[in-house]
Amino acid sequence: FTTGNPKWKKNNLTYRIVNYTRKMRQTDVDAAIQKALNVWSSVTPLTFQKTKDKIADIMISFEYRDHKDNSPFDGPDGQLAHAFQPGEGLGGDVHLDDEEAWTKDGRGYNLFIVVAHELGHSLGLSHSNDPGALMYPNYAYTDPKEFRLPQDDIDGIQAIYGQSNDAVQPTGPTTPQACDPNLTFDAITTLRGEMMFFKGRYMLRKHPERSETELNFISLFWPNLPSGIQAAYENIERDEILLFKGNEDKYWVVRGYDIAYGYPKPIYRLGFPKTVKRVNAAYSDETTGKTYFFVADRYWRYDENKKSMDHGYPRKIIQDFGKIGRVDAVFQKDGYVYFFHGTTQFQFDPRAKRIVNQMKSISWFNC
Amino acid sequence: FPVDPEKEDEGKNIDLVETYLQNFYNLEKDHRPHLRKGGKNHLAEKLKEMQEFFGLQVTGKPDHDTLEMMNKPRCGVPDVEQYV
Repeated sequence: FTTGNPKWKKNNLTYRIVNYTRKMRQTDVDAAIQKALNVWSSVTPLTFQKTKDKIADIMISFEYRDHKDNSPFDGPDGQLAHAFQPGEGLGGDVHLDDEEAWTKDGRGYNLFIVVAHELGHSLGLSHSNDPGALMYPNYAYTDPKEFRLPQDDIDGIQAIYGQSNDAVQPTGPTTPQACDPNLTFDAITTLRGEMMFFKGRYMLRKHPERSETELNFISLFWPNLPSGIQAAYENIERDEILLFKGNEDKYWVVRGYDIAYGYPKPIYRLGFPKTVKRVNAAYSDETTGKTYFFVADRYWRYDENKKSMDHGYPRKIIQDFGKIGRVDAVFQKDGYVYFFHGTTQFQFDPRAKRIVNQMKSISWFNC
Repeated sequence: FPVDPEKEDEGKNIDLVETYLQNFYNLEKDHRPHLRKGGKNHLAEKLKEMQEFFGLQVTGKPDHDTLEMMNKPRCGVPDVEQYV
């Protein structure tokens, strides 16, 4: 909360768009601001009404350098915007640095994301140190189409204004913490010696030589794949990783930081029947050139050299991988295959064809 | 003589750290402490505050991770102290 706990004394607030940037079409600016207001009105009893000429509670403007509020902007990058806590006069106002490359998508700075953050200040929130929160001070891109207000922000704003009037209370995503014993994973892959653990719109990155685990947004590396990676594997020979997104029945090939040309492609190109809509987990055995795809309680085997599925598949996972029935994520490292199901991890020896160890899923994070 | 590039970078880093802490951690502008100065170091204290907020290693020194964080685009509202 902002020092002194300032808040609006009424729930029906007014806003005015004082001017527009030349970097975007006016209709796109209007849409971004409307969407940003909805972020907060959908989790609280607050409403926002647009005014055109009158002084509004929240005046939104694009400003250049010194704009007479004792907080000059600094040109491109650096400080993107600021906003004032609830109150009279400047109170509640949002100032956007007109020298930024404002956009409606992932290039430059997404106006919706920045305005939504600033409106948090206009309503009385301070900065959060949760790196996944909207109120985290640093800019992080999220595809506006996939944006969901994180729980940290919902908790903050509802502590000031109370819950939404809707019968069903909204909930939001939480930021994964490496040492949370309840942490589960969507997908895991190795990548040039590191391990990448995918969860929602995040990626936990662990380098074997470093003790700490780095938390990043997937969008930091691949803006076109901002969330929901359900399976991933590394093809060491070709120095690429393949990523599968849930419910999209498509896959992407990534080389370094770049998505290979021509992707995404439908997973049927790999030989899956049309009935398969999503891949839960995958790993590639570099010694045999075989890739294993896990779908529900079955698995397929793909030959990377012949570029086709092997005959005789799918087979039941439980038939060939000990007591493992279903798989959330899997990867291969140093000759062993590590299967993840919920908070449990199984170390499988493919030579002996048996499980040799059972650990917590977070065992890789030196907790 | 040409400026030693490393020295030039170091100078830029000190400027960045001071400006950042002035903008976001209420470091007084006329204080002008220097990073290599001994004794009570107000700047180092502010730096520690910033490092703690961002979950960085709290060293009070402008290490690589701290400088990287300071270079990221961000909201202009300070993290501490009242804005107005």
